[in-house]
Amino acid sequence: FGDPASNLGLEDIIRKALMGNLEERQD
Amino acid sequence: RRRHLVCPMNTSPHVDPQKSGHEVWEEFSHSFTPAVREVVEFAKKIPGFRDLSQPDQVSLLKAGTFEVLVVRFASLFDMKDRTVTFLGGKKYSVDTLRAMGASDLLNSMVDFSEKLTNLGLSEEEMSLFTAVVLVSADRSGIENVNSVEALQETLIRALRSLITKNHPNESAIFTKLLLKLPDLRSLNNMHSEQLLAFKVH
Repeated sequence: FGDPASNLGLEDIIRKALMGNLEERQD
Repeated sequence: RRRHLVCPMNTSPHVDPQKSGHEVWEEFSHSFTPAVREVVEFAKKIPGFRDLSQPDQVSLLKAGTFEVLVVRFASLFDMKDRTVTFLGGKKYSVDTLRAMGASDLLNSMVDFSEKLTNLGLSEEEMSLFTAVVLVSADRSGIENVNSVEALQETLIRALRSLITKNHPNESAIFTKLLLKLPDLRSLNNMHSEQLLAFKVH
């Protein structure tokens, strides 16, 4: 329980939202 | 035992007692995910943010999303009526939420929102201030501190210039805004403690 942001799934949401943009860039 | 979710990022503080803890958590996550995505989209538009390393972009967002949301959703807290509007659109009084188990964090957030709103910032000023909140070189896990620091300084200079231009007779506004940064940190810490407690229970 050391990382509230990870517990919340926040990191996953952030990574996916950032990655979406990377994919657009590659296109 | 009755449970409540007093975070306004929910549609309502009332929790269906039939639902399991996991279902409640899923629903909560469903409510705040769009807001978090908006924060990421906002970050992408900050000039220079996408030039930072991807791990540093993630670290800044992980550490600062709550603070950005506090600034963006300050209008949910009505200090005149002492009410909080939840994402479902319904208002609840601070006293009601306190009775549901809300901690001192709620009062602190109402106080913060009041002080921020009283500064009467324009949308552009608020947006630049939000960028300054997000790009902080002293967040944990930052790998390239110099790059983040350089961007942070550029943003702070831009904010000072904008505030000085728009409020030539109110030089204290910029100082007051910078003093909001430690206030936000403090709210963020209190919120993290709440999240830990919530998850444990």
